[in-house]
Amino acid sequence: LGSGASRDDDLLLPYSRTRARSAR
Amino acid sequence: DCTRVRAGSREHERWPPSPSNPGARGPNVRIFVSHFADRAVAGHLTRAAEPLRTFSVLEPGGPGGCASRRRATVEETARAAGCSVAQNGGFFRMDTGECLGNVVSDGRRVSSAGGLQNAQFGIRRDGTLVTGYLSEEEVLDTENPFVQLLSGVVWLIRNGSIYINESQAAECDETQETGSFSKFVNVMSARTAVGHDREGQLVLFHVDGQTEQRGINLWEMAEFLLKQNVVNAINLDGGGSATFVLNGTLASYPSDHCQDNMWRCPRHVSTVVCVHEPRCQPSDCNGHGTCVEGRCQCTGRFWRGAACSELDCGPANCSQHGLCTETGCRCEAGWTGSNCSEACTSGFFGEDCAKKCQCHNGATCDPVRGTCACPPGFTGDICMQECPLGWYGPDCQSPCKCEHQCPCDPQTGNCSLAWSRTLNSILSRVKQCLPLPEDTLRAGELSLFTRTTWLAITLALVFLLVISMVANVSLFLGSRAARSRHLDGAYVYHPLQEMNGELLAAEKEQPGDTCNPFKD
Repeated sequence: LGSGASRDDDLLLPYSRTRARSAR
Repeated sequence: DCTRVRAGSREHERWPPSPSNPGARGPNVRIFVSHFADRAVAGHLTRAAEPLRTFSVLEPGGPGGCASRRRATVEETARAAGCSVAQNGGFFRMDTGECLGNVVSDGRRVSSAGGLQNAQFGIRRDGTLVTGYLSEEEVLDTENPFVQLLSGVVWLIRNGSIYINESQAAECDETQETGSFSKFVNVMSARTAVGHDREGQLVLFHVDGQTEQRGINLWEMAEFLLKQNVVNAINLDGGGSATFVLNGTLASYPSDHCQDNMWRCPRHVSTVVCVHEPRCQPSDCNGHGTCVEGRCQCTGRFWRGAACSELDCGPANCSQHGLCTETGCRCEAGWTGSNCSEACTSGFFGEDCAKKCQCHNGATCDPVRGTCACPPGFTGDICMQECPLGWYGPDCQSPCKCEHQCPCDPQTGNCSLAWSRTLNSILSRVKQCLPLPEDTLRAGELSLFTRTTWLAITLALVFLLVISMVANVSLFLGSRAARSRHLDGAYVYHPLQEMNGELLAAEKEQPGDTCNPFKD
């Protein structure tokens, strides 16, 4: 549609970005 | 940050492939505007038969997209792949573009989650639909490998029942009601899902929305899918990633804004789920056939299987004396025939009895290696050399087993000679092998006695001859002397002289001897 890149503003993330635990 | 499970079996559902339906049409796309808690929500539900041949997981922008951490719109990826229906697929890192979870695209293993326990959906090579949790070992299975696989978050429906609570526990919930994972489950937003129904048809679900403003949560999505006869389903990426493309054209309302906030733009995402016309898997039928309407037509007489990947030489299976190849049975050494059921005829050896023996003088040719075995009693390159003493049999390979190393028959190994002592050997300890009395004569032998016997007889006869000669000579000499005493035949006449009774003077002087030479 020639509208360009989206802003990626509607984020729906299952895990918080602040979770810093390493993989168990 | 879930635990990784490397080996073993995890909770998942397997749905066997449905019988093929040659008359099946293309994907069935339904548009809906439904009410969820008095909210009008628009979306699409797509069903596709024979998912093994009609469903693909695509890398962003084509093969190699995940390795390149490429992001592309669903339109771009779907158009290039010729998808009739396409939606966004798995999760990815927004900042790097890294594809997350397991990805298998058209038989190619693109990405491995290392056993990370998030909901999976895939199709194995035999058409089995797999939904649920998998260990790394199950993902990497090679006996019946995945040809399509992608990862979601939350197993919505398991075997016809909502499975969201169990998923929250299995997929590393923070155990806090207000945590991000719980919010993820319960917030309304644009959603997508993939699964299958009881007929084994693939089901794609999409609803438009915007997080916390429009759309549905996972509970509502699962309930909607249950009403549509969906048996197993997992949740895919939502929010601004949720995109529906029909015949290469965007057919949904993405929630992301464009650079100009006035408008909405489709997000550049990672993997894409695609429904297309029936295709062969793999598309080139493993190079052994041609794809006709999604089915492999195998070339040659011996390739078979849905992907022309199996060789079939018939029920005889090369009689277990050969290997089935694309040109038929390749027989092992010593066998020939279309089914390798015929042993090599005399004079030939090797694979398929293709080589000619080079044996001479009655030697036996080994049908496997072509080596020559001389007949019993002979050895050598051309089998002209008799067995040396002490050996017998074919090629003189067997040692004689006679007592005291006596020689044996070079053909049969029979002990035709036995150890024995001569009279002399009692004193001189000479041993020799003499013939057995019960031995049968060999052909050609005419003598009844051994050489020693003949020698003894000869000596005895010579002795007798000598005695006879001596006797004859003695007799001859004795008879001659007798003849000379008896004057046999010859006489001497001595005229008588008048003596008047008186002796001659000479006779008077010889006393004693009265022998008269004239008397005889």
